[in-house]
Formats: sequence, C-alpha cells, structure tokens
Amino acid sequence: SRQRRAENLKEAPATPPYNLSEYFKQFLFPQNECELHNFRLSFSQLKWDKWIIAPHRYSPQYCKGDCPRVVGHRYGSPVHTMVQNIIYEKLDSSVPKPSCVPAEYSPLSVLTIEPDGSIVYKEYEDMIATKCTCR
Amino acid sequence: SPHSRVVSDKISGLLVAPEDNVSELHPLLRLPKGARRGYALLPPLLKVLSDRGDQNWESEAPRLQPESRALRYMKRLYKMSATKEGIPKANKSHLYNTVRLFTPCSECKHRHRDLMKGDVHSVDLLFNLDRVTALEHLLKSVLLYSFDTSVPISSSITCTCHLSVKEHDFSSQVCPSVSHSIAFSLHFELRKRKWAEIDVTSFLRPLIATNRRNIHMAVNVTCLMGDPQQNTKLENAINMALVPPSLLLYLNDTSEQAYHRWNSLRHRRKNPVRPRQRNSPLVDPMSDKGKENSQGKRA
Repeated sequence: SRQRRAENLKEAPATPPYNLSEYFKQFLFPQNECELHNFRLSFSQLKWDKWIIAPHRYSPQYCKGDCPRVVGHRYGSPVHTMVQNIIYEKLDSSVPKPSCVPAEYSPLSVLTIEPDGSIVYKEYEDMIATKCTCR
Repeated sequence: SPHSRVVSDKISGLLVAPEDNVSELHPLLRLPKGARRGYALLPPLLKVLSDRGDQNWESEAPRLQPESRALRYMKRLYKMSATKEGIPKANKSHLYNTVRLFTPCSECKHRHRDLMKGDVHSVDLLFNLDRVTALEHLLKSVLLYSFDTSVPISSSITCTCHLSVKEHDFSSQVCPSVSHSIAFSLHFELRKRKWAEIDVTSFLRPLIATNRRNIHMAVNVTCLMGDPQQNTKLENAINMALVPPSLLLYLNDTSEQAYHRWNSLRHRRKNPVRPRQRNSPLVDPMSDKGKENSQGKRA
C-alpha cells in the first residue's frame, strides 16, 4: 500500500496551497446574500416638492441579494421557502427561487398641500423597509 | 393578429377611457368597482405612487396656495409630530394620524368698533371640507386665530367669542338658515405665541359626523387686554388685526394605508422582536437560537 500511495501522489497534480477560509466561505453563505440596502431620495428629484412640504428627504430602503439554500432559520422564513427551493432545484425550474423581500416596515409622516389649497399632515403605514426575508 | 389588435385597442381605451366606456370592455379588463372607488378615495401621495410616479403631477398640483401663516403653523406641527427623517414620534398623547388645516374659502367681514365694549370683530366664514374622507374620524377641531398685534408680548388677553353655525336646511322649500350658536370667553397669555386656539369640537362633531362638507359659521370675537381674574380693569381694546381664523381638524384615519399607533403597539406585543444577539461563532446557526438575519452572523 505504501508503494501504491507513492504512485498516486506522483500522478496527482500538485494543487496550489488553498486558503481554507476562502474555501469554506462558499458553503457558509453566498457572496451577495439577501440584505437591506440604503436608498435616499428627495421629493425635489421627483418634482413633487411643490406639494410635498415635508420631509425633504425620504429613505425607503430596499432588499436585494440571493437567498441561500437553507434559509429556514436565517431569515425567519417559513418552511415553505425551503420547499419552494427544492421544487425549483429538483422538480420544476420554472417555479421561481425564493425572493429577497422586505419583512418589516416603519411608517412615514408627510406634510402636503392638497389641490384645494388646504394643508394636511398624514402618517402613512409601511413606507420604509426595515428588515428583509426570503419568501 | 386582428384579435390582439382589438384587445390592445381595448386596453388603450381602458387607460384613457372615461368611466362610461368601461362597460364595453371585456369583463376581465374592467377594474372591480371597489378598486375604482378606492382609487378615487386615495390621498394624493398614494395616487401619484399608484400612477408609478411618472404622471405629471402638475395637473394635481395645488390650484390655491395656502397662506404663509397657515403653512408656518403646520410646519411647526410637523416638527412636533415627526423626526427629521419623517418618522412619527411615539408620544402617547398624540392619537391623531391626520391633521387638516382649512382656510375659509370666502368670508364677508362685518367690522364695527365700539371702544367701550372692545374691538368687536365679526366675520362670516365658509369652510369646504370635501377633502375629509369618510374613513377619517374627528378627534378634535379648533379655530386657529393668529394675531397681528402691536400688543406688548407679555400682556394677557381676554376674548369673548360668539360662534354660530348656519345650516341651510335644504329639505324645506323656504330653506331657512338654521343656526346653532354658542358664546364663550377664553383667556390666554399672548407670549411668544402668535396663535390662539378656540376648541369647537363639540360644536362641529355632529356636522362632520353627518357628512356636512360645507360649514358656514359666523364668529364674533371681542378681545380686551388684562385678566378678569385679577379684576384689572379691562382697558381699552387691543387694536389688533385679527386674521380670519383657519379651521384645524385632528382626525383618526381608519384606512389601511394610514399608520395606526395602537395597531403597531399591538403588533409589537404579538410578535415581539427577538433581542438581536450577535451570533457567537460557537452558536449553531441552524439551531433555533440562530433565528436571525444572516447579516448578524456575517458581522
């Protein structure tokens, strides 16, 4: 067996020394994993600042990135997400992979001038994404 | 194919068709009734967002510009109610999620001076409340007076207000104007404030609850300097130019899109956000304890 091992070694090409942590990284999580991204806009960019008095700037944020295969416990995703992933991988690739979407929001207060010239302060639900999930 | 051309003509018709053409459309292309009505009810911000924002909003841009005082007051209210980023402040007392300020659409001023009784300022005001939706319930309503006065800031002022609402009773032929009226006096210190709020909630609630959208009011205000409690002789009238008052409505919008504090409190109670402990590398990410966004793990 010693002789056979020596022969095998001779055949096997010398593999470059691997950086182990890089190697394992590809299994731990995908590079551009699903997460919350910043986005700030000002209503003057949309030319709405004639009737939206406040706030001047607004950060709705957004979710972007790949959903790792085993998402059950990472994003508070329901088990259905893993089922959908298995369907996509093993049964029918026309079924979409789970998507990276907002899971929680916070409200926004807006001060606007109405078409009749009256002024209204309003608090709207779900205007700023605060957390992401895979669904 | 001719068929698809017909369909595409119908779709383009839908986009620009006035209401009455909708009936010719293929049932699948017709917006459900609720959606059409719902769309009409949407506040301007949501309308423009549902039009993908590319709609040139000039058409809906305010035709009338509000008064600068009214604008200043509402900006001050915004600063008290929300942070710079526009997040509503979580103070318990503030139950409203909507505040509307209306300036009178027309007023005929009767101004007469009777120095002995002070400077009587009476004015007929008409407020059009069409923007108040059926889902917005009145919490509080005030008449907002701003003072242009040469009165020294620290003085105290006593005002007597006589308020009457004229309802045109359209049911009868003669349409007499039924009027409810109340008189009350209020005393306030005119310090830095340039505003006086006269609470008219109990007065207006029945009108707004019955969907009256045109409120016709006659307001007489007599203001004198001094404080009746300290029985200082109410000296001569304040020569102040009372700007016709605005009407402020604090409302609770019960629609889906509006932010409901009590709801968010209840929501938070129902599924409390798990404390965001940073996962130590020793914790097995797949165990129940690892339930959290992988950002935490990555960090």
